[in-house]
Amino acid sequence: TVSFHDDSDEDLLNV
Amino acid sequence: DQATDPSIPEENWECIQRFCEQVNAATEGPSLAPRLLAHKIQSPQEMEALHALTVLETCVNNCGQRFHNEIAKFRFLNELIKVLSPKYYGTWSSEKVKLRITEVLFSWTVWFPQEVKIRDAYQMLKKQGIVKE
Repeated sequence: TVSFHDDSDEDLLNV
Repeated sequence: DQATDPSIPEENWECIQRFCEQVNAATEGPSLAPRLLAHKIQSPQEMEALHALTVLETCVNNCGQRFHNEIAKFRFLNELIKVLSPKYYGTWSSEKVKLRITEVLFSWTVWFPQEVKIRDAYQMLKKQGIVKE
């Protein structure tokens, strides 16, 4: 389950 | 699906509010809802995308910190950027939807100045000439 403070993320898309 | 029904031009506010309540009630609500909304915002049907943006804006104001944290991540912002960018869906997305997304992103840079990822995403769009003024 997603922990309350889930700060996983990905990089900004380069366009 | 009801809140973003493309065959109904008016906003179904009762339905949008029910969706926000569901997001707040479900433990996975705040992490799942942005993904559902991103999918609808990327819809080729203009009306469905516009409705989804209205639901998004309503949720940002009603669905608490966890939902807010999710939409302020690149994981979500990238999905909006894909609709604007010619390298992704920008060429076939409607101008109306792209303008609305730009307005939403700009409003977030103003209302949530502490969210550096939103600011970075918006500045990148300006630098790439995808967002003009």
